Amino acid sequence: TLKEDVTILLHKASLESQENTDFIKATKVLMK
Amino acid sequence: MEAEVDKLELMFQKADSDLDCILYRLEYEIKNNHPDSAGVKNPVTLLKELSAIKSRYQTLHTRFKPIAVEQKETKGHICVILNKTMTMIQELQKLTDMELSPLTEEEKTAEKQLK
Amino acid sequence: SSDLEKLCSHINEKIGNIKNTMSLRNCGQEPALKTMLNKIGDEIIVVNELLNKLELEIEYQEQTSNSLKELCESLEEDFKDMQHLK
Repeated sequence: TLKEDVTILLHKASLESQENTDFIKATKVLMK
Repeated sequence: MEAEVDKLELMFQKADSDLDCILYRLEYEIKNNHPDSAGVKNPVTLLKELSAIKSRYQTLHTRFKPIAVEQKETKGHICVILNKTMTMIQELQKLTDMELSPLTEEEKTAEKQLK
Repeated sequence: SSDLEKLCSHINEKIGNIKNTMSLRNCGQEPALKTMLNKIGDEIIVVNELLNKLELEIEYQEQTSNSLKELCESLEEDFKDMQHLK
């Protein structure tokens, strides 16, 4: 249903956000 | 032939406006029979809101897809440059015979994470 | 023929709308349907709130994309400096 689709996309987007935040943090550690 | 086409076009236009009129009168009748009461919307309003949220979801989904692809590409590019940079540091270390401090725990974790 | 097809799907879409609206005509009478309508109304509110969250998340993602690009550019600068150093 539409509600499930929205929930899935929202979950996917927030997972990606977390992954990106960790990635940027790790990269900055190595750049120091 | 031209006249036939014009006639057909007029028929389609009339059908189109008749359908609009039917829909309008139907919606008007339903709104009259079930006026919005406190917290309960009439069926026509709900039908319109349903199609509104469907198209809003489509818009957001379309907006999200290219972002995810672009991020993947940029992260891949960052990893390539980081690897080249690390290799370059090792080469410079050999060239200058300099002793670099070993990676800290935090850096090791970060390196592992990026790998 | 594609224009004719577009015209037909346009007319069919309108007829579909009218059929949907016709089916709503007796919604108000039966209590069961009335309850169903209320439920749909509540669900629409929930989905709209989820869509608001999704929109915020996507805006955040767009900002993150820009940060990743800036990071990439600054890494490339560093790498060029090192090449020059070497």
